[in-house]
Amino acid sequence: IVGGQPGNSPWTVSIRNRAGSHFCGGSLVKEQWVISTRQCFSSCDADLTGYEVQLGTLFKDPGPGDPNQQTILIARIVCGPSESELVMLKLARPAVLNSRVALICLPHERYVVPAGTVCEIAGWGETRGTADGNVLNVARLPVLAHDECNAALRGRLKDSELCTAPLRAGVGACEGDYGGPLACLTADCWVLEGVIIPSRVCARTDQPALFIRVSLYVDWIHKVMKM
Amino acid sequence: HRSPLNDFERLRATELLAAPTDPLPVLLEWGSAEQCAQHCVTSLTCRAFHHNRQSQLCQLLPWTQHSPHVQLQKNIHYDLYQKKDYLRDCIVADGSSYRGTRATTEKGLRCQHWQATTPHDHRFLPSPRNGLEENYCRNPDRDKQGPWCYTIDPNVRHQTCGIKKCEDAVCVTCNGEDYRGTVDHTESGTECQRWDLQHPHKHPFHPDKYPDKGLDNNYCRNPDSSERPWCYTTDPGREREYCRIRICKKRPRPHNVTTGCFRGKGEGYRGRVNITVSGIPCQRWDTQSPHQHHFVPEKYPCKDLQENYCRNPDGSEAPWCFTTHPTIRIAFCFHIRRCPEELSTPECYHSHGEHYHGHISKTRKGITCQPWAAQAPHVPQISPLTHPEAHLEENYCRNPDNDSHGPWCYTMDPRTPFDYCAIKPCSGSTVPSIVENPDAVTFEQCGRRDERLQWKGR
Repeated sequence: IVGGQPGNSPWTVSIRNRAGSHFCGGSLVKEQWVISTRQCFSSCDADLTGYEVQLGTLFKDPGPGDPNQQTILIARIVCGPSESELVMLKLARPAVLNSRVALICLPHERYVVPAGTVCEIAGWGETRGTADGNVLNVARLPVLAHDECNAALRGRLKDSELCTAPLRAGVGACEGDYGGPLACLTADCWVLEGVIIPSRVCARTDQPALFIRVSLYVDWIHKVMKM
Repeated sequence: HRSPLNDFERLRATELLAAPTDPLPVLLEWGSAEQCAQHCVTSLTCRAFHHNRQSQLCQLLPWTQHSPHVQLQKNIHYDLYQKKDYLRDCIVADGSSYRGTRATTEKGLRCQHWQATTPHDHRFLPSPRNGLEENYCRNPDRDKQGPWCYTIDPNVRHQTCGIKKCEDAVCVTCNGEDYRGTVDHTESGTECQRWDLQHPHKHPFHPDKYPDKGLDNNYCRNPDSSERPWCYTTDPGREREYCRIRICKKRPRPHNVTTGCFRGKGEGYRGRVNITVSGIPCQRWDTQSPHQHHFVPEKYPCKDLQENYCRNPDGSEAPWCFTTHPTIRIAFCFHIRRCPEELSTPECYHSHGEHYHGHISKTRKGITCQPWAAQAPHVPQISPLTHPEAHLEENYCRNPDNDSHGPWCYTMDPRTPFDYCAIKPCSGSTVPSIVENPDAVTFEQCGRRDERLQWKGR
């Protein structure tokens, strides 16, 4: 996260490969389900033996004694509908919810976040020197109206994408944050409205940032968890 | 620090079944796999053993999978350990310990039985110790050319069998990540430590954690994209060492080469993106500054480490590069587009495809659909009984629950309950665009956090 500061996002998880290295973020939407982006995984039937998620700690690489850290193996990956760029990861066992680990809400189907809503991104990714890269960082971004964003992107915006406005200070997600949440406060609850996807440049000050619009895929998410 | 298991090849969840006529194997003994191996190594007749991980019982066996009238069978309670010398089809050193079943000479002559003294009389008669059995090639006199035998051709008394040394039997391509030969010594002659043991050296390469790296027994492997196959050694003073294995002459053609996008982990990506997502130029592979590294282009001939292009020489999640920023060593190049991997057919569907009655019966990944009326591999929650009006015929793609992402089906892949089909929405299909804000929404049991738990408190 570039232009952010250390913060607390108890639904944000660190996705780690067999060597235990963090490589992407994710969001805990059910005790045994994490949402991330397809861009982080080699294929829809990737063998994720030894891959795991880490929750309950603010540290990217916590010491052995971190009191609330949970590390859970990933059992399965399920790819979302075409174009969605979403994946769901089924954990080998349910996460234990506590003050450090919480579920983020899923939006209502096809819900549109009102323009101007200030949402929050979180991750352990690249800070480009703007904050401590060893801890979880968060940053706030205002949602940009769909048509305004479409104009700024000269008509290239897809229905499945959600925009936040560029900030002069250069605030945004970067390498290692992909798959993490864009969370917006709605009715006093934090709701997963967007998923961070790779962009060509981090924290642009001249273009809106794009996220996967989760409300378009909520029916698929519920279907996967049900089935 | 040498484990007795080093003499054995392990087959997981496997049992060696013998024909009923054979004498029953030696009684069960109690102990760890290493203790069983110790018993087997000291026994003249033992060639293999079953080890039951739960009961810690082991059964010594006087035969291997190459013996007559035996067969391998799946059995999740047992691991089968067989002496390498009886299984390997190559020799170590002069092949004195070779106990394989080759029975022809290098010129193709059949070997005379060691028991026999015609057409050639000789003094090498079988004994429990010398391994001379049947008419298999052996090296009872430590001949430098390796195992040999008397031949059934009266004009040729004996001839070498020409069995290759293990370091020559299977050659290495590129950096040997897919080497699966049976060399188990390093280039200095030190024996390798088994991958499934953590002594004398602790290490992260558990065979279970890296199922695709072939970390069998104590064979030389390359699980971490080093320059060539290596192993942890049984010498406590030397953690790991390269192995000497013949390099294949032919270099394999890289498969899955892409340039405008990357597929899978991008190991075949040969495009020219050379800048990280954060806009930092990549460091050239042939320089060691600002970051020192071992991915020297000439040592990784198959990885195309040209210029400063994003590449994936070590099987990471995606193409990556060293960056020219002194404090940022490595960055993924996730901003390179992934190649679309989905199949698609000329058919299309309108709206959500709830009225699609075509005959496509494959998912977008090419997996065959499960018939709607079937109960396996997935017990359906939606079936012709529950949705009689949805035309759930055969295993055709349908949309009985009006899924907004189109026709789908249960799949024949046990790991994938359902997936969408290889049918695209018809262009201009009037899927309602995003609904403006619905009436006030509420949420339960989610999205709350203890705002006090800010960083300061930590």
